[in-house]
Amino acid sequence: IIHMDGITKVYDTGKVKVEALRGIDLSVQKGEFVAIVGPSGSGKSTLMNLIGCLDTPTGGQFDLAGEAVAGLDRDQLADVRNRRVGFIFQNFNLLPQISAFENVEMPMLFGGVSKRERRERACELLERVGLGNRMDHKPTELSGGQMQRVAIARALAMNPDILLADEPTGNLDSASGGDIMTLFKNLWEQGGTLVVVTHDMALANRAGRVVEIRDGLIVRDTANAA
Amino acid sequence: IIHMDGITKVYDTGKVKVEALRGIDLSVQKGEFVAIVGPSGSGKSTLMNLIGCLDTPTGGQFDLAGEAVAGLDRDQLADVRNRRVGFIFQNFNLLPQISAFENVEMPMLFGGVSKRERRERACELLERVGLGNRMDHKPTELSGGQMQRVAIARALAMNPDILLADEPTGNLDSASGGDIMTLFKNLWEQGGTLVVVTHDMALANRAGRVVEIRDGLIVRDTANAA
Ligand SMILES: Nc1ncnc2c1ncn2[C@@H]1O[C@H](COP(=O)(O)OP(=O)(O)OP(=O)(O)O)[C@@H](O)[C@H]1O
Ligand SMILES: Nc1ncnc2c1ncn2[C@@H]1O[C@H](COP(=O)(O)OP(=O)(O)OP(=O)(O)O)[C@@H](O)[C@H]1O
Ligand SMILES: [Mg+2]
Ligand SMILES: [Mg+2]
Repeated sequence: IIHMDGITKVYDTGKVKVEALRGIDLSVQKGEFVAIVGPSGSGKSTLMNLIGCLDTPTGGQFDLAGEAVAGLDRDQLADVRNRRVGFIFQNFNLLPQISAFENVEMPMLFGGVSKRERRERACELLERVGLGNRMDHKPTELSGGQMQRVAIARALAMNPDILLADEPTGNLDSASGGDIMTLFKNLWEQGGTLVVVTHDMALANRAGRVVEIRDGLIVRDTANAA
Repeated sequence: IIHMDGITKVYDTGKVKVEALRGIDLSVQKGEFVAIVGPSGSGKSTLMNLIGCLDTPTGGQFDLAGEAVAGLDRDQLADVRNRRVGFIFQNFNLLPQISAFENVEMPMLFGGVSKRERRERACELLERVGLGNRMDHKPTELSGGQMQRVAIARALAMNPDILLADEPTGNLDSASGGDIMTLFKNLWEQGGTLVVVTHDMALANRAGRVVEIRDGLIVRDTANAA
């Protein structure tokens, strides 16, 4: 469902030039649960942004769900993304001026879900991440870990085929982090594909496969070791 | 150096009302290293914002460095804070339009440090947190963990008496997190006072004392157990 061949990403802002990814070969089958680990600055978020089609590679071949991503136009890309990919950003990326409830509702609004179904689903997801009593709070009226859980609920709103999570438990205590792991496991058991960046080895060990990145290259992939 | 008696904090935005702190009694002596732990949403950041004088309590008595904080005017408060307190925010709070180097220099500019000394210290601190080759990057040109390390370097710029760190290693891998723990230990050994919120039990166990917060109250304090 994810196929990358020789993927590179260079950030070149004139003043600074960084080769964040230097040749990534990565294939993920439908229904896999992959953990991506590696030191700070090694290229994990850069890789996730490419998989999630939020950025384009500098070079290499990338197919998502069997389609060559480079061939899609912006609207097609946005549509594929909204329906099939749930993305949990490292910095949450919530809309600050609307409530937690409205943030979770957002993808369903774009996805053409009926009002009644949207509201039921947003309620249910916020309850499941433990925020039933914080639905009307705006992001600035929430704690760090609460914002992170709203971002997780939002990513699950369209029941995505692929869930991309960039450090989803960094701001959570072990109990809340455990609840999130259970949510991910449920999605996996329903046949979902998960790619999770994490520094939390407890979460990485729950995945079916661990890919380690260092300096923009894959240095270890338990799929190859099996 | 920190003395709190019956401290409460209520967030009341008209629509939502939350009793984030419901009567905190906390005394920290000069030279202590205190870890604050507790579930997501329990009131840790709220408490840190009060200790760091970034917000005012709803009720109770609070003395910092022997002075009743309520009695200081805004300028005196800002001056005490800049010279004596280093603050690492949960969301980093870097200025996005200037470089990592300029962000670390900022407190020293306000603190009246000479240009040459400012530059040397900013360089040295960025090297020590492992970002010697990222000094010219703006925050948007850095990874999550790199931004966090810039925030740590900035908090140490004025060699503060008190370091307040709200989840300083949430975005760091274990090696980078270990470097930060060493930095904190060094500051402690030089006689500094540290108060660190963390979900990372490895960091909490390196502290001299652990205070656990739940639902706006202190439920456990190893100082009392000793
Ligand atoms: N501006 C605000 N308005 C209303 N409620 C708020 C506001 N800021 C925080 N809260 C609420 O106060 C409670 C305490 O928040 P706080 O940020 O102190 O928690 P925390 O212990 O730091 O959590 P975390 O570990 O998730 O960062 C939370 O339930 C939160 O929803
Ligand atoms: N917009 C940008 N411009 C220039 N360099 C960038 C940009 N974004 C990231 N970088 C650099 O690319 C490298 C990879 O960044 P990335 O965010 O992918 O790392 P990461 O593995 O997610 O790290 P962390 O665990 O700290 O979040 C870093 O060294 C970073 O400084
Ligand atoms: Mg990252
Ligand atoms: Mg917090």
